[in-house]
Amino acid sequence: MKLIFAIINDEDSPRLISEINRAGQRVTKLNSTGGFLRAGNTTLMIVVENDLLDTLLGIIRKYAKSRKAVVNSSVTPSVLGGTFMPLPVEVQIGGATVFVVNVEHFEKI
Amino acid sequence: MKLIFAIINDEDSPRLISEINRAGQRVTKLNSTGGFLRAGNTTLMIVVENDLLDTLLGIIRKYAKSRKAVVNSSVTPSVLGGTFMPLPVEVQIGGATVFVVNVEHFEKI
Amino acid sequence: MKLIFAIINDEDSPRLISEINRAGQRVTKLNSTGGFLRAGNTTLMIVVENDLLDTLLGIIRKYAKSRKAVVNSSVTPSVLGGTFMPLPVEVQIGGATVFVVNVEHFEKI
Ligand SMILES: Nc1ncnc2c1ncn2[C@@H]1O[C@@H]2COP(=O)(O)O[C@H]3[C@@H](O)[C@H](n4cnc5c(N)ncnc54)O[C@@H]3COP(=O)(O)O[C@H]2[C@H]1O
Ligand SMILES: Nc1ncnc2c1ncn2[C@@H]1O[C@@H]2COP(=O)(O)O[C@H]3[C@@H](O)[C@H](n4cnc5c(N)ncnc54)O[C@@H]3COP(=O)(O)O[C@H]2[C@H]1O
Ligand SMILES: Nc1ncnc2c1ncn2[C@@H]1O[C@@H]2COP(=O)(O)O[C@H]3[C@@H](O)[C@H](n4cnc5c(N)ncnc54)O[C@@H]3COP(=O)(O)O[C@H]2[C@H]1O
Repeated sequence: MKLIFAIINDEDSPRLISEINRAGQRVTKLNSTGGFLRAGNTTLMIVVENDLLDTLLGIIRKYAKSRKAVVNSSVTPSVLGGTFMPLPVEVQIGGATVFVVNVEHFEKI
Repeated sequence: MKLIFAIINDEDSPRLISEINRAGQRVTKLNSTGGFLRAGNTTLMIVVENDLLDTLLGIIRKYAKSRKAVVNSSVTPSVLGGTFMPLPVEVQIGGATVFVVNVEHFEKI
Repeated sequence: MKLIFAIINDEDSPRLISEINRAGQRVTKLNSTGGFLRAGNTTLMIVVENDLLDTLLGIIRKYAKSRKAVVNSSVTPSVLGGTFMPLPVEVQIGGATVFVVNVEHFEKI
């Protein structure tokens, strides 16, 4: 069996967890913090049979992929006298850091 | 050395931790969440010498085993005019999901 | 690649994390609890290339080493009529429990 760790953004967590469960697979969530941005993120732990590893990696790739999103940043150019003008800005969201370790023994008690 | 992960119910955690400590073994607790029930649970991390692995698995089996318990569910059958009548109901509590990975290097600083 | 777990004191965490980042390395922080003292501590997870393992262990040894510190304990010897007299007391602080597991697969999504 293999233990998958997936460090993902908090926003991707609910959808990804329910897709993992829909595939009949169990998953445990740990709250974590990124060292660099000091912002909260999510670490998932998934123990799978060897032959299901690629399926689970596929689900994570599909629902946590890093993608572009357009958000309205609150820019108030002084030339407009300070009126609020939502300015669409393209940012990078999502993404996951995934690592897999070997499980030597597994049991349900 | 081996690293044991044990995902247990919150109620079993204090007793199990003190039994692990009584056996002279150290343990670290992480707060976690079950993906399916979205309820809080506990993930224990225990690094042990190889020859103590079975002893620790034995302690986890003894103090976190899944068992039946009788709880009073608050049923108020309408036929009694709504008076509270505790109705004993049998539920499944406890249980643990345990997995072990190999530790290549261990040091105390 | 290798996955390093380092269980450290909360006070050492900010400095150690920024030194790990300064070395160009990523790190994820989990809040944890010691089983014996039931006090909060910090568990760091660091996935590194094999040839950087010793560098990271060196950084952890340098910034989380167990050391003596002098703290003023609030002792009010009755003989002085209860006036507050800070009494320097030497205590042991810091320290880390570090363990390394092998990573079979790593990917950024
Ligand atoms: N090898 C590894 N071991 C353990 N945990 C790992 C890891 N690689 C990534 N992570 C975890 O995943 C989060 C996102 O990493 P990512 O590389 O996508 O995105 C990173 C990266 O683009 C940048 N970054 C992080 N550390 C950096 C460094 N030392 N130098 C330059 N950029 C860094 O800042 C973003 C957020 O980093 P943050 O630390 O807040 O949050 C990180 C960290 O919690
Ligand atoms: N292979 C694995 N990898 C990572 N973590 C694992 C795991 N197996 C179990 N866990 C962890 O242990 C908790 C209890 O699992 P258990 O299988 O006893 O009890 C489970 C199981 O009876 C059921 N369940 C969970 N996922 C299911 C699914 N996809 N389909 C059907 N039943 C599911 O709901 C109970 C609670 O699940 P929940 O996810 O809230 O909480 C899970 C999860 O946090
Ligand atoms: N093999 C292992 N597996 C998993 N986690 C490990 C571990 N070794 C250490 N830890 C983690 O590191 C913390 C500090 O351990 P340390 O051995 O420096 O310092 C320990 C040790 O000096 C003492 N201690 C812990 N358990 C003991 C026991 N069963 N018998 C005697 N002394 C114990 O109390 C201090 C605080 O322990 P606490 O449990 O609160 O907190 C522990 C625990 O969270």
